[in-house]
Amino acid sequence: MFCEKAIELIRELHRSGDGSLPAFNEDGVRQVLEEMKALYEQNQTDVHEAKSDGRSDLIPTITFRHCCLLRNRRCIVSYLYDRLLRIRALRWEYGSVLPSALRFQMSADEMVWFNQYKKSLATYMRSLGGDEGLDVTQDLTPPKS
Amino acid sequence: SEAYMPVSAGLGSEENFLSLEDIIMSHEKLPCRLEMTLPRLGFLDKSGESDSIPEGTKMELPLWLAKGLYDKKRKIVSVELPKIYKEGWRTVFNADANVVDLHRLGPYYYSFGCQLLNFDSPENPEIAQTLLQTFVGRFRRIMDSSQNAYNEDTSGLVSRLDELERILFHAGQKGLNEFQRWEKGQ
Amino acid sequence: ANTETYLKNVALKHMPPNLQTVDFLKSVPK
Repeated sequence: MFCEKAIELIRELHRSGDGSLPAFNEDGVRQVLEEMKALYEQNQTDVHEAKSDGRSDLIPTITFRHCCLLRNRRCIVSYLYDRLLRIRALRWEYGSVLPSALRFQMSADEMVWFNQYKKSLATYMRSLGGDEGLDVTQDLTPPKS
Repeated sequence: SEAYMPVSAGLGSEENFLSLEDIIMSHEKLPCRLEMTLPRLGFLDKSGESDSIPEGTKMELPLWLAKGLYDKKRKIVSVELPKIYKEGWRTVFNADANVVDLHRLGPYYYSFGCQLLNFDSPENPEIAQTLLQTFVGRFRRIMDSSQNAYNEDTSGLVSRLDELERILFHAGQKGLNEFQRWEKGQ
Repeated sequence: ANTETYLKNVALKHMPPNLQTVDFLKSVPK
């Protein structure tokens, strides 16, 4: 059945529900994108035939494949987005320099996103509390006293 | 980690596009009947002899696909109720919802049940009523057990709970543990 | 913008043209 690879990506991420960051599944993402390409090409052929030869009986099949395309897109984007939420949390847990073990779990593109996020956060923190700025990632829990 | 805030599941018959919970829930299967032939998709059908899946075929489709194909005008599929939402089971739930193992029957009994309201079944009002009654009927026991299980193995307490109830139980446990730590000045 | 750029580069631009929008990000609960 279509979209099996896509749901596997989501399940893999959902299993580490505590927010830990599993390795980026490059191969899984590529396979889903390949399935989407194949679905789209089949649909383009059938849409052309439905139009030029009046094959309206193909419309349910075209709809079926389009549902699968939308499903694959939802899974891919949610997989990538949830990983960004985990990576964002790392900045608040570990500070701006991540342990290498965590960096190895991230793709190159995720590292670019993370560096940009750090810059945005730093710009925001400099805008707080007068000249020195304010590090809002410190003292997230009340001091013992 | 505290700072990780996943996109939460949608409420009622809504789904949140980016919610992992909703994506996994919407993969649960639904008994459907094809109201139109699906040419060139025969390879998807178990028998798989012919090139197409003929009209009238009964098949279990994931919720996300049933929702996509279920169009009020051009109905490609019609949807039947999964048995635990039918009248027979509704009577059991209304009698005493606490005796039911919702994890085995679900595990997305409530959220999947709310999704069924997207298909205009004449039994929708009864389904909605039973979902609500079941939740209310089981809530008390979930709240009590989550508030009284301190520093003990809770797997027995959650084994028969549906996913939504487990989230509720863990929220109660979190509050209890934080209160205990506060009392000890931690 | 950072997240949209990332999603476009990593996924959306490799998808069929009619699926390359990022409007779903607006649906994220604040």
